[in-house]
Amino acid sequence: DVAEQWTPVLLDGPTEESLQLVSKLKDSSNSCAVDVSTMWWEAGGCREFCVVTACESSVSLWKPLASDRWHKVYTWQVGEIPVIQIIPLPDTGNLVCIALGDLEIAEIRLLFCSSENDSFKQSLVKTGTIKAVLGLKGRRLVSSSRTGQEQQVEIVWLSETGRSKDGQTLMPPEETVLAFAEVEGMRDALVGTTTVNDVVVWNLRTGQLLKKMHVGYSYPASICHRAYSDSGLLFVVLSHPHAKESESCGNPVFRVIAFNPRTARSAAVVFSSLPAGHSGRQVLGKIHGYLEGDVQDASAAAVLTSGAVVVWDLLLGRCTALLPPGPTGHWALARWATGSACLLAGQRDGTICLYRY
Amino acid sequence: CSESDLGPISLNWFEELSAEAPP
Repeated sequence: DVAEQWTPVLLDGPTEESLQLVSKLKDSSNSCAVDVSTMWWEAGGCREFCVVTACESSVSLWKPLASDRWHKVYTWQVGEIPVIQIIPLPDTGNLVCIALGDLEIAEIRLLFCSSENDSFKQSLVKTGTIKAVLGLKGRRLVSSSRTGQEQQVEIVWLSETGRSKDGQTLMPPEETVLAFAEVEGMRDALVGTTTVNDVVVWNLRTGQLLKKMHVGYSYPASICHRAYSDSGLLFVVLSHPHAKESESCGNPVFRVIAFNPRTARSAAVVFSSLPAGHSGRQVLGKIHGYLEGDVQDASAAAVLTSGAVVVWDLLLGRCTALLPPGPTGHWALARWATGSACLLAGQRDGTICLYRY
Repeated sequence: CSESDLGPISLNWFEELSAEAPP
């Protein structure tokens, strides 16, 4: 019955773009869920898709069983500082990072599980006043942190026992970096967004700051999610956490902006707005803002303040599916599984639903 | 997007900017 009630509502999307409930897991600890992510479990040349859930005081690893059931394999206890974010490491098995802190990230830790002897460990990667962090391909982690007026943008290489000795510093912009995104199709490039709505580009190999490109103040506090290099242009997916539905045009939650890095000029390519108009209101019942989101390839998912999850096709600029608030509560988390067309939607009570997209 | 909006486009922008930017 519960599964039926959580059947997603389609917003004029083709059938193949729908969300299908695949399985559900629930932490029985009754702790408030703060994040969910996925990880590859690698053993004996095989890869297994696992789910990682976090509450304030612990992080749990879940492995799939037969019949779409999930088994909690291990729980890392993390101590005094609350967990606020899981930081997945793309293309890396048996490792995941977590951010701990209160309002800001104060500490990053590496959680490690050995496939050989089923041992589970955790180690400290970094401490400080950390403003942004992203797991990169190739077992790397990039972060921006502040010490007084000084900003440090640093890449650390991760070993199975924590951070490696070697690291690299990237040239920081004057303004604080709030988010990072790897550039698909360009291995040595990294982009970030700053507090003054600049998109910055780095050369990861040399650490050079190559360009600062202004986005404009119409949509403050833009956050970069993904970037793609194609035909001499840099396409950046930005989200706007303060988007609100508007009668006239509908403020976009996500925008794809094309930048010419040579001239720093930009042009908006596609807007993806909050569900608006009659059908949106019928489904959601009230005007809603955007809380948080996640982007993978051309698909974006976001949790709205109404407690619904909305999925967009960023190339079409259109909502393709909507999960209304569940019978047991509002959605609080929406994440794409690494490397698969699977959406994880979570509620604060620890219920995580996996949908095939 | 066209060159009239965005200015001259270079397929090698990353290498060119890396050569021009301070080390």
